[in-house]
Amino acid sequence: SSLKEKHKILHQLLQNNTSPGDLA
Amino acid sequence: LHLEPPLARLPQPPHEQHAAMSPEEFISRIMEAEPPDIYLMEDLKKPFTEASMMMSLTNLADKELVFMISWAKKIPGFVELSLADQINLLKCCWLEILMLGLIWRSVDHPGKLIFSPDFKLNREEGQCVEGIMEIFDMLLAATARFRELKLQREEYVCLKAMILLNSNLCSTSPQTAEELASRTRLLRLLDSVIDALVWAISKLGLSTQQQTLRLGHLTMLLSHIRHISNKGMDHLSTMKRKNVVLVYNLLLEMLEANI
Repeated sequence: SSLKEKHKILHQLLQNNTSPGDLA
Repeated sequence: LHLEPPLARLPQPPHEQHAAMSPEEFISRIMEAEPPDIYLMEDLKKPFTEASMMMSLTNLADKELVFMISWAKKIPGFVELSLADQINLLKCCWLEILMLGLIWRSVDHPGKLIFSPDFKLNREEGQCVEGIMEIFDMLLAATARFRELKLQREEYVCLKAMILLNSNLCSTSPQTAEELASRTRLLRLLDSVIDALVWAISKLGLSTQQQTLRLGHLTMLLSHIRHISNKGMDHLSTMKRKNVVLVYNLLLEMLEANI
């Protein structure tokens, strides 16, 4: 879980299906 | 010949589809995964200052990183790795991946670095940022080497996937059964990428010996990219520490993982 906490944005992007276009 | 970990001898799980793919199909999948052209979309005021150039470089890197995660997820087999492996691989290789993309965009433009279609720099423009000229020169030299080798798009996409999958192989050793299973999947995935690169080289009409030499030359260039990336990481950390540039969002997270 510390890895997930340390890499919140990366973890979120790996886990969800948000397209880069939505975030850019 | 390579030593297979014990789990590699177990029957192939149904989700490891990449192992059953032909190299041609695998390359086709990673070609489709390629991110689109990413624009900086800033009104560049020239001449650059140290702060303005660093801000443009980091803004672009932050945008590219979001697309990089999406690219990695489209590589067949990547999302079947453990989440810890996915995170560790990306945090180890992100700047190498950005740099190989930059090299690919710049390969037909000697003396220039094509960061994006709307952000192109000459070598001399690096003078305004302390310490960046050395990195620009190393990037230009690596680009010139790829130009000499006439790097093909199929080879480029394989090399990029190799950087990702190889980035963390020697820094950790699996402890739990889950980690070992993920490591085994990772090694199989690397086999698929190497097979794909060998196949791409075999299509170029070279002799068997020339194909072997090309494989060696292309993969040896990856150690130079790792070296340039380490230099770049140190440089960016220094720029951040000196408050030349404000680093935020995903770029900050990735940079801090390497400090």
